[in-house]
Amino acid sequence: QHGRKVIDKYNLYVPTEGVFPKGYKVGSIASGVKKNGNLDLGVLVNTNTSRPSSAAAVFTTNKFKAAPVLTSKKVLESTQGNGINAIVVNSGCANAVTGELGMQDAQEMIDLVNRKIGKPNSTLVMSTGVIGQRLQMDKISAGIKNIFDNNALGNDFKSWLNIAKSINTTDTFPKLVSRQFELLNGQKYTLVGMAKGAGMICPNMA
Amino acid sequence: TLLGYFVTDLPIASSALQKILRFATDRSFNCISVDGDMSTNDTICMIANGAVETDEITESSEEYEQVKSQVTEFAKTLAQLVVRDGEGSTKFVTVNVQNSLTFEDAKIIAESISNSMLVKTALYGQDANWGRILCAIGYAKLDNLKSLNTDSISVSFIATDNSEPRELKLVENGVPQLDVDEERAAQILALDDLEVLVDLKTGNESAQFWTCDLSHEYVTINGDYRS
Repeated sequence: QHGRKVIDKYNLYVPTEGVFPKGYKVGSIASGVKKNGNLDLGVLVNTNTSRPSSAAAVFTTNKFKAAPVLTSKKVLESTQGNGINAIVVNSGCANAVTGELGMQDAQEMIDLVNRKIGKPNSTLVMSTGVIGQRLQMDKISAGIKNIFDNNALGNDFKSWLNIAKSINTTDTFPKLVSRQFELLNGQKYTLVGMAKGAGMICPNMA
Repeated sequence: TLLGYFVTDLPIASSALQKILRFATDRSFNCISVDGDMSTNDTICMIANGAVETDEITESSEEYEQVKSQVTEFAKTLAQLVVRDGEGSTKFVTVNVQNSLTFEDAKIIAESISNSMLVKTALYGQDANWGRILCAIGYAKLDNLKSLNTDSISVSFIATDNSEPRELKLVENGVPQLDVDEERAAQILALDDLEVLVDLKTGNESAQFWTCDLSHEYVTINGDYRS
């Protein structure tokens, strides 16, 4: 019982400002998948057109890979990591152990975003939440359309913090880190990262 | 489930990006444990859009190693935040295994300690139960015992607040310290951040894992997840 105490982790670990890389916009929405009405759907879009983007990923080595894992892997394999311009993430439902229908749902999420950004085979998908339930695609589809049609994409701190919140499940705080780095040649660049996870955590990704 | 993504405005060739992400993940997200469970959905991805006007980073670029190192440190920061959340955890624990014959063995031992429910409950209860740490080292799934010599192993708690003595030895060269300063142990274990140091003295490789304590709150949260 010595250990019992309350730590205000939100105040300790959530930033109040950030520096963000050029050429990205993010948006998030409460689609209604989460029963508590919290943000549960996020989209990140690359808006830079000066040269093609590149992408890479590592995935769970669990034998029961969820539909979004298999679908994103397929996208990366077919594109060799070139020309990936968007990520769509939902929380509240993991779309795992959902069979062929789950694969179709993951692909539909990707297709919707591809159509909105006008680029085929250009989106990765991630999901997190309860295992063994199908995605509520009516809510997810409406949410994706809503983000694009209402131009809810931004590159300000609040937009980045909100998309970090949108991927949370039982997390007690959103995990958002941004930092500017300098190369040996003096060129500066920026990295922003977000993660979610609180339980079921001992990854071994490859 | 662990999900995460990094995006950068640097131009990085996709093959270099995959190598950088793999290297960074193996030293960050693949070195954390909250409860020892691996999800069906764990994914970390990275996009580089090249909005910064500079030469593309490839494996042969001068800047490649620098970017790899910067992404790795960045990934560690993010990975550690996941452990700090830890669903009701109250302590952030660095398990540092050093002087192993191989990096792989050091990592397996660090992971074994980090996943032990009994080590984690002892940390929650601020109990300097070094026996559980040794036990977890002993059942670590090593291919062989070349990195593990029971006559040379030392285990310590390390204070993270700069107080002295910084190191509290629990086992030294295989010999348990039966007169452990329990008062000092209690002081160290009361800290929010802790370090467990395992010195194998069988080689020069080391590995770090980050874990947390296991609290009542964890059971409360996960006993009622689907609803």
